[in-house]
Amino acid sequence: VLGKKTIDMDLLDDLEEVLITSDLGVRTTQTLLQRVTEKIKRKELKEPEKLREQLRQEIQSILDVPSPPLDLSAQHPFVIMVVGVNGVGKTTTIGKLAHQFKGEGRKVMLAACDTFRAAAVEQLVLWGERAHVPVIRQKSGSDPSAVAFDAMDAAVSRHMDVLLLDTAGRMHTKVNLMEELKKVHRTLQRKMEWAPHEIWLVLDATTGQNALSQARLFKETIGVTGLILTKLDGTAKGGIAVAICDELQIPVRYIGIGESLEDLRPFDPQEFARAIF
Amino acid sequence: NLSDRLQKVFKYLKGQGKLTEENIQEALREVRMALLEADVHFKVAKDFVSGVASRAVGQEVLQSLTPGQQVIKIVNEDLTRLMGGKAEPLKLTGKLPNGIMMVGLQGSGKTTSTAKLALKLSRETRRPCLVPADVHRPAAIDQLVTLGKQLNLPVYASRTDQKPEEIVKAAFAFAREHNCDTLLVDTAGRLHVDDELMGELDRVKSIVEPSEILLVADAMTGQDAVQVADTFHDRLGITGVVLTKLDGDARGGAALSIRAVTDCPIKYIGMGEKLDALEVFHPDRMASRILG
Ligand SMILES: Nc1nc2c(ncn2[C@@H]2O[C@H](COP(=O)(O)OP(=O)(O)OP(=O)(O)O)[C@@H](O)[C@H]2O)c(=O)[nH]1
Ligand SMILES: Nc1nc2c(ncn2[C@@H]2O[C@H](COP(=O)(O)OP(=O)(O)OP(=O)(O)O)[C@@H](O)[C@H]2O)c(=O)[nH]1
Ligand SMILES: [Mg+2]
Ligand SMILES: [Mg+2]
Repeated sequence: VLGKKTIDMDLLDDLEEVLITSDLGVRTTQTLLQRVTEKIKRKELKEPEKLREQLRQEIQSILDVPSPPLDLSAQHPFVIMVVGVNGVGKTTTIGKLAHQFKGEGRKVMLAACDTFRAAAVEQLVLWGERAHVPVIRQKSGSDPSAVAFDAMDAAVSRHMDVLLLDTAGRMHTKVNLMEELKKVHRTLQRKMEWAPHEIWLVLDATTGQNALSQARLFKETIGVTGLILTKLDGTAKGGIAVAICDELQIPVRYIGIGESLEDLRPFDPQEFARAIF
Repeated sequence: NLSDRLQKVFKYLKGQGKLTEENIQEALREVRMALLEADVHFKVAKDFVSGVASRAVGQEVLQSLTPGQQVIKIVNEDLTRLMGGKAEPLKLTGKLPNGIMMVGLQGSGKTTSTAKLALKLSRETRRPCLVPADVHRPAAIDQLVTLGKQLNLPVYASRTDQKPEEIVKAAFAFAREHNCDTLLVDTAGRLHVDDELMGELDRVKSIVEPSEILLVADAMTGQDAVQVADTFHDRLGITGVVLTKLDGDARGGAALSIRAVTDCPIKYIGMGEKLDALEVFHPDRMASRILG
């Protein structure tokens, strides 16, 4: 792609390859290339470097979903539900978020609502110890909604600023598991009028087009107010985020760049677009 | 879906004798799009489609099928053949206990698949024991110990203050004590670009001398599947693949990408979180799924 002197078919083919191999997907890639092709036809774009810059700008503006700034002080406690399919990094991300929010001077509490998977509660308890925050839990096999109920009581009585709820990984296509998630959601709503204040869907950056299906179904079932893209320290570009932001208008709030407590960054659309080109 | 799109492409082809370069150009474009939408890698999709082109051009348009159906038939056959043609079993040979190493990226399903495989082997009258060699992830050892207890199979009691190399070394004596003929080694998830951790895996391999090194890969993996599989295979020598989470709605194009770049067979697929949700891989079923 570098070193091209004129815009020609080869350059557009190369750009198509960059976009597809970054997981933007066929449809988003075609839309973006069509937009720049229009500009080329109208002689508004003549040089290859300008073309790449234009694409970067397009990607950045799609990712810049207009959304109210996150204000965790607006509610007491501020309740955040963390959801997503299996293995994407929900539990680890909650550990990182707890560390982040605690560093901002807030009192944070975690709720172990994954009562299903082997050692899920133990895993969150260890993260709670690393971040020095309390974890509300019940014995394995108990109802996730019961843990959510208890956690809300504890967060209020102990004057917590933020409550983060970890949920079990689940396929968005499994109706009974999505029903279980709805029940946790309803439990929170009944305990506090506007809770949960945020529902964050965690997506693995190595995931391809299926991430769009995940985002659509989670949004449709319980509503999603933010995305977290993990494992960006690998070689995957996470380009499916562009398709998701475009279609569903959900902002990416944070990215995960590793397995340790500090490996969390606020999302930067410009940096993300740069990493693709 | 692809059949409908190919029907459209070919609706003026009735009564023309052969599939020619021109009349299948558009059809092949649709096939390539379908593969990319299914997460097949860009280059793998390109190579695959040119393979289909050379098979299709010059074929007589058959009486029994529409041209669209004919192209799909060729694509399906090529996909099935590329992904291994038939199911391939584990090769557990040599001195006992036979070692099986489960490797791959973070969160792909290694620990769960290790337990699932242990259950399957025990039902096939082998005597497996589980070896938790992940000392990095919080409660990883706990996770495999819990699963082993559910299955009533022996699990070596690793501790987080041990090195993976020490754990697998000690696991041999453990296997002999419990009269086990198979060692199932669960390793920590790691990035293919983490040189140090890939080196660790190499050291574990030289101690275990495994009969099988299975790359556990997530069926929803996108374009990255090629880089990951290529690097793991290059550095370790993969002998097979376990493709997990096929109970979701991911098309699973990663299956084709991984096979294309490593030529290693997918031996099992994960079809759920329960420990009996491990099935033998069928290339023809995967082909239909990828094509949507
Ligand atoms: N490299 C890397 N690994 C990560 C990142 N986030 C999470 N992980 C790893 O991904 C694996 C899965 O993380 P979990 O937090 O257990 O994922 P989960 O979504 O809670 O999984 P389930 O509860 O089983 O659905 C662990 O090995 C984590 O260390 C990240 O940003 N980068
Ligand atoms: N739905 C579904 N979930 C699966 C499947 N295989 C594994 N899982 C789930 O995926 C998540 C991650 O599985 P693990 O076995 O912890 O993955 P791992 O590769 O050992 O993770 P790390 O050790 O952190 O790298 C868990 O929630 C599992 O229950 C599958 O075939 N289908
Ligand atoms: Mg979890
Ligand atoms: Mg594991």
